[in-house]
Amino acid sequence: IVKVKDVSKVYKKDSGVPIYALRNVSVAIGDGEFVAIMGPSGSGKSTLMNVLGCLDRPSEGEVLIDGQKVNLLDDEALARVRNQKIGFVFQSFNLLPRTSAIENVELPLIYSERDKISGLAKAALENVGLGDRLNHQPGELSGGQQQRVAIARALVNDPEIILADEPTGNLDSRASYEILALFQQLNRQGRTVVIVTHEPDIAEYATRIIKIADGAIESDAANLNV
Amino acid sequence: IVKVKDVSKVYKKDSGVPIYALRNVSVAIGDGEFVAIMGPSGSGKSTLMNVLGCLDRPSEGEVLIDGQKVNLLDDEALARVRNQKIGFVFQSFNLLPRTSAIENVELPLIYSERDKISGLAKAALENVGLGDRLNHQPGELSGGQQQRVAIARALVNDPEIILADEPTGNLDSRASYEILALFQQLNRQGRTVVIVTHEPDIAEYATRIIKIADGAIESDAANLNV
Ligand SMILES: Nc1ncnc2c1ncn2[C@@H]1O[C@H](COP(=O)(O)OP(=O)(O)OP(=O)(O)O)[C@@H](O)[C@H]1O
Ligand SMILES: Nc1ncnc2c1ncn2[C@@H]1O[C@H](COP(=O)(O)OP(=O)(O)OP(=O)(O)O)[C@@H](O)[C@H]1O
Ligand SMILES: [Mg+2]
Ligand SMILES: [Mg+2]
Repeated sequence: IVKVKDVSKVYKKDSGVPIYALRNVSVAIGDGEFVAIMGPSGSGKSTLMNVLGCLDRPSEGEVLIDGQKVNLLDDEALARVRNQKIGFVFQSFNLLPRTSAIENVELPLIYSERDKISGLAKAALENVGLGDRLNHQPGELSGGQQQRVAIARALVNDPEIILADEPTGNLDSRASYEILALFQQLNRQGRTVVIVTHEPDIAEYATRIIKIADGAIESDAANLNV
Repeated sequence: IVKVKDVSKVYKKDSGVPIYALRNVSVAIGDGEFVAIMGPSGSGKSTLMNVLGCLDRPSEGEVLIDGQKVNLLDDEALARVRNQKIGFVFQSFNLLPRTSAIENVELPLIYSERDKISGLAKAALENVGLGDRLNHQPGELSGGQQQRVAIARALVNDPEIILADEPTGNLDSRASYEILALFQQLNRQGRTVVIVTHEPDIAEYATRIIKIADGAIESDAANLNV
């Protein structure tokens, strides 16, 4: 359902040595899988997620979503695929600061023209325990509450593919496991889930674990402990 | 060395019920202690840290740094105390986006007029493993690298008191333990360290653990496992 083939991402910084955030990475994720991506800080996990999620174009290689080569699409067409099929939880949340939690969560609905259906944003926030924080702006929320708004926004459009970049980094154990249980439930209902995490306890929820180091895949195997 | 007495922090949101982020909290942290603060998302940890670190004024109660009542100081005097005595690692990093890593880390030195001493900012970044990222702006750094710039900035002025709000939330295990080892070393050299964490493994490094729930102290005890 989501595939990258021989993908590289290079950054050239001043006159220095080019930085290979990704080098020749190939990953194929099947419909309905639950994948965890792990690896050290700076190893390329977010870069890989941004390419999988059509938020960033690779320097080389192909990206296919449902068999369609999306690296060939223009920005507008790419944004449409993203909005229809993918829900993305950003490592740094990316919430609009002057906008309430409920309005932040409504954004993907406006784009997919589903905002006529009232109550979706409210329900999404209730599902992550923020029913009493709907009108708070991000600056009026704790770090973990902001993270949960970002999660609610990723899920409100009921996407086929959920890509979550360190979705529990700011959450206590109980809130982390509530979020993971939510992802597991969505996965059992047929959604494909890919999460970046640096915590082995969180990775245990996945059926497949991909390890990345220095921009390359180090290992990619079934999680035998599930 | 840092003390809050009967401190409360109330937010009034629209016409709703006031939110007590902190209610009658009293905590006294002694010179040279290593304290971990734990608790659920939204329980008041960052609010308590901001009050301890002179970044936010309580609605009620007293805040004392080295015996001086800082809640009575004006903003400029408070900022001076903060710059001289406290190094703060923010949960959301608070880096200047258009500014390189090394310039971000130099900021506290400019304020304390120690920026004449060259190499301090570079050394601070090298100590957190970012010697090869000095000229990158935050947007050109991974989440964990941004977090480490925030840590370097908190430590560059060699503060007596280090307050770190979830300093390892975006770091893999190895980088987390490197940062904790660094804090431990600074603590053995006499610095007072207070870290908010939601990970029990990280809290194990502390000699005292404070648990907070719903804006109030739930427990405050020595860590018997050290
Ligand atoms: N715009 C950029 N210019 C230069 N280098 C960049 C840029 N963006 C990212 N990098 C570098 O690419 C590498 C990979 O970054 P990436 O964000 O994918 O890491 P990550 O695995 O998500 O790390 P973390 O666990 O810390 O979030 C890092 O070393 C980073 O410094
Ligand atoms: N400006 C504000 N207006 C209204 N409520 C606020 C404001 N700032 C914080 N709050 C509320 O105060 C409570 C405590 O927030 P705080 O940031 O201290 O929590 P926390 O323990 O650090 O949580 P986390 O672990 O998620 O970072 C939260 O419920 C939050 O919604
Ligand atoms: Mg990342
Ligand atoms: Mg917090």
